[in-house]
Amino acid sequence: TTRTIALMNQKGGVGKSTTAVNLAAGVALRGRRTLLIDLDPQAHASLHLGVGGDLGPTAYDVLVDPTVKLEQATIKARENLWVLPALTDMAGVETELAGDNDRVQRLKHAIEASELKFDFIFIDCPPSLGVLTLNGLVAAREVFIPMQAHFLALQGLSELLKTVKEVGKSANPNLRVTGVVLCVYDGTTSHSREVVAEMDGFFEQSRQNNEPWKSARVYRPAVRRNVKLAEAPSFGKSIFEYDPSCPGSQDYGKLAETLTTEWDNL
Amino acid sequence: TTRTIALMNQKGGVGKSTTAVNLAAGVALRGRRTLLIDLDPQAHASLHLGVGGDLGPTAYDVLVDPTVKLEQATIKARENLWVLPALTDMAGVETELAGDNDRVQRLKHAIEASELKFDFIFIDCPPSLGVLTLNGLVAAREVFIPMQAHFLALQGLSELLKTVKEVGKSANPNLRVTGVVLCVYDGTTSHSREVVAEMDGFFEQSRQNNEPWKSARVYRPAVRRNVKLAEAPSFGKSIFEYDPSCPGSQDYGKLAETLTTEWDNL
Ligand SMILES: Nc1ncnc2c1ncn2[C@@H]1O[C@H](COP(=O)(O)OP(=O)(O)OP(=O)(O)O)[C@@H](O)[C@H]1O
Ligand SMILES: Nc1ncnc2c1ncn2[C@@H]1O[C@H](COP(=O)(O)OP(=O)(O)OP(=O)(O)O)[C@@H](O)[C@H]1O
Ligand SMILES: [Mg+2]
Ligand SMILES: [Mg+2]
Repeated sequence: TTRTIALMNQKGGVGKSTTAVNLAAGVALRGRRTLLIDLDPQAHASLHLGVGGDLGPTAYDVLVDPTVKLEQATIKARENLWVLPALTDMAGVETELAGDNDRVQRLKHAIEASELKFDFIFIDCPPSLGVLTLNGLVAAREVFIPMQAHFLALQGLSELLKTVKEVGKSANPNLRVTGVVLCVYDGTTSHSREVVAEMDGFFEQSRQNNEPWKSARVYRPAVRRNVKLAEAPSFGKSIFEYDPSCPGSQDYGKLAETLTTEWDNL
Repeated sequence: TTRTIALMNQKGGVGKSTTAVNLAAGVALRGRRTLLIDLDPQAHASLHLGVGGDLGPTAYDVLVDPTVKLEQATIKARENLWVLPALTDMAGVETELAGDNDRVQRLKHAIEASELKFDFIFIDCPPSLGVLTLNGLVAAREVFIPMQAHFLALQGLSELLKTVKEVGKSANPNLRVTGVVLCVYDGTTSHSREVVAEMDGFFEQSRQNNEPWKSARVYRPAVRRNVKLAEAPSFGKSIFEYDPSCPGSQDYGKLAETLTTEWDNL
């Protein structure tokens, strides 16, 4: 089985790329064959792991040119970890695919057509709801929502869930929101704990209904604010390579452990 | 003289709204007639001050309907502080104005046509470069860039400056980037200090050339990470109302003091 997980949140700067990179690195370190797909023209995930600077085919080419196979564009970044990199020219994809009927299914088709087999596929989405994110949502089976435990972030959550539901209905009926990953978490204040409690309660209530987030939960641990996580990208390293014992490595490590255990039980 | 300052950064979640609200509140507390314009369909600035929930005209109406005057849509939120609120229906503005030749000048025209006089006008922009942000950049005289002292944020800065230069050239030749406001700052690490030093150096070098950011500087103090700043919006209060002595109030207070002193010297 492959777990295909889109890290999605239209809000910017909430921790999507940091989570995509470090969860991918974490499960790869635990022996799982992992693909990290960078769908963001900012290319932060690719930059973070030091991948894709050369002029080879990228996620862009795979989306725009059906003759470019996943195999040609994917780079082996680490043991067990492959990356389909982004490049800033991906900003043009919206225009290029504008006319095509299958424009949001390009990534899905490329993955299905590929000979490569993975245990985990993580898809890092840009902070928008354009054709790039839609390709991610259509190719995915699960959605993780990275977010921060702030009042205003909570306001945006229900909007986001409705959006995923809409996309699912029209283009990917199997799509489920299975998790929220709390990022840059400051547990020292009652404010953040209240926001988390409200989220837990919301998802608990949703177990009874038939929404695509009925099996979603707020993953633990929350990823604590740790400047090491902000530093690691400037060295082209995952947090585990940069500082294996820091809080960032502990938190993303435990999350990766949870994901691999869940996968074992599938 | 009116200082018209757009808080602009295409990256999401960097501190634009927190800065727009608290600088506006800060200079209003110092006796300056202040207008805060919320150009973001997320309406965080409006929510933050508890303004605009009723069904009166909003920034949206001012942009889309030239017969709606600033006076009709502006609400007095506090002593010396008026707000032109946003509503989530502003997301439709892109489509509504699509055909119009003057679509990025609507806000500028509305301000010029108004009888209201202000010492400061702060414009909170959404995290995108669409018609809403463009209205903000065309109506403004100055641009402040709220950002965080991280490696990846620095990568985005030069792109951002080029963007402002482009817009200035084609639609607002007097537009200048005059400041960077550092948000959610963690000065305990060498990483952030290195990023700030790099920024200082960059702007220092730019003094000699003829770019629209040649008189820009990284404002001090950097606004430290302080959870009170994240809590205040859920009470509909500025940081000064919520907790007048916390680090957030100290930092935004000093910035507001600097802005009013600069204004006195104009
Ligand atoms: N737990 C954390 N502690 C400290 N810094 C963090 C943490 N998580 C993320 N960051 C930093 O916060 C910034 C934003 O994170 P990130 O790039 O992962 O967000 P994003 O949602 O992918 O942003 P975008 O919407 O631009 O794609 C980055 O500089 C990152 O290094
Ligand atoms: N100095 C700070 N300390 C702690 N939290 C902060 C600070 N500044 C901002 N925040 C919080 O960070 C989050 C993002 O800030 P804010 O909404 O101001 O960013 P933004 O750039 O306006 O986002 P958007 O791009 O969505 O408009 C908010 O929850 C806010 O309360
Ligand atoms: Mg990202
Ligand atoms: Mg904002």
